[in-house]
Amino acid sequence: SHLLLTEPAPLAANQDDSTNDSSLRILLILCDLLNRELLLLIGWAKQIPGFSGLSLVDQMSLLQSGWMEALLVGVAWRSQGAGGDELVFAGNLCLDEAQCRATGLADLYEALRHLIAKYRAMKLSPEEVVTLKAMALANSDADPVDCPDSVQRFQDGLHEALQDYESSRREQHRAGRLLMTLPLLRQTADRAVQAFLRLHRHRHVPIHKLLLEMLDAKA
Amino acid sequence: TERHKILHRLLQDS
Repeated sequence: SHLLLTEPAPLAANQDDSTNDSSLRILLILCDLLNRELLLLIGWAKQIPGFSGLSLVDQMSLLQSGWMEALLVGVAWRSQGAGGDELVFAGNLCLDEAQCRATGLADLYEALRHLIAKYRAMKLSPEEVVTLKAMALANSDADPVDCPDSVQRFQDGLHEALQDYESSRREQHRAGRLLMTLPLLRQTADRAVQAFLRLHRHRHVPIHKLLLEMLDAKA
Repeated sequence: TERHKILHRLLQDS
């Protein structure tokens, strides 16, 4: 319930009229949105119980490793609710397969559709979504870890919350099933990072400073 | 932290 309360309201995409190239325009709008989502994510992370008790080095490491996974949980959740085959980055930024292909995000589209299908089949609840997002961050396998015991306690607290929630619903296999989706989330996030780095390096798509700093940390 | 100064600053802001 604490995570549900601290979940930020979804952002809307800002329009961009700096270019006539429609594919480039979509990418500029998307990168601007992701940059603002990152800002929110960092503020949100500080409110996860146990996060602020970690050393600053570990807070940075977890965010640098797990930020894209946490953001994609949100995209997958919004897309799952939308029903169609579009990726819902924001209420006013839904990209279909053709748009993703035209913008160089075909690989990301395919990976995210797989993840969305999996979440949709599981009929995730809002409680599960926010816990999964926090767990993706806590479980980001940052290396090296400054204080392994604190990070472990942070993970244990979230795991316990998930188990308590699922046992209150009398779903004994549910926590395990959710944890088993984390490898696909990791794999999807890696493909997303590669796609944005490729767009920046090879197609010179300008990327905001914070987003670029976080992509560089993954490169 | 020099390479990741925006993240560092955001985490230190209360």
